[in-house]
Amino acid sequence: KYKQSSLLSFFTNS
Amino acid sequence: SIKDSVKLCNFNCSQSQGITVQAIDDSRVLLIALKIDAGSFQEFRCDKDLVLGLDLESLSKILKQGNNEEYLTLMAEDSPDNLMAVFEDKKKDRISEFSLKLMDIDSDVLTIDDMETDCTITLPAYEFAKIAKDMKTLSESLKIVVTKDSVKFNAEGQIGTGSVILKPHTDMDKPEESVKIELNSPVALTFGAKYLNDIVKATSLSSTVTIKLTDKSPALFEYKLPSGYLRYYLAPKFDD
Repeated sequence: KYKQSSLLSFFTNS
Repeated sequence: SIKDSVKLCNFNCSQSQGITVQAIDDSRVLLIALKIDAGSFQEFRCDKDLVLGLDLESLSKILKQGNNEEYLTLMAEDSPDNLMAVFEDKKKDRISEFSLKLMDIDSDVLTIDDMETDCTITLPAYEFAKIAKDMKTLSESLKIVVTKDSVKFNAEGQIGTGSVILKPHTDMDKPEESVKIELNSPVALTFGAKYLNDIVKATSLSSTVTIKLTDKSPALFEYKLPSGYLRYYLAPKFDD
């Protein structure tokens, strides 16, 4: 019932 | 501590920063940031900034060759193909040398901006490890709910539910046993139990762990080293 989020939606690729 | 989360890592070496590592697990859920300051070492010399691409499983095999009481010296040339590891006992009558092949690792590097933090919790590292391990047996998700007078770890699974509630307290004799909550606003966030169990593998490195939580944002779990830190950024789970 939970969906795992990704770090890529919070932090920017440098 | 991190070899179960990431296999290949670039170790960045510089005279001013010491050794820094940023690595992201394959699922892009957990980010590891390690900093070992130059002052952590008896001697640290880095004439030219260097990136050492290491297979952590291989590194671990080499490091296990030494005894705990032995001195370890790590050496690399300017444009190295190998990392040299030399173990010496105190009397220097036993010397063992290893060379580890280096790799070219093409890894994502993420920019982590300074985050606003809704709350900061500091608790004994072993306490957090026990909660993470115990709760994983109940559920694959662990919810952390923080208010000004408690932090609650809550698991809901097939066989039932469980929760551990910690209240802030100060232990004068053993400060590392204290539980501290600094709160700007209450937070409730859910994380994958598997990842939390990866994080607590760092438990032996520090007596306390600091957890920074912000609504709808990745959490920061920090283990302070004598001179440096091991930080984990973990993306939360959301209600589907």
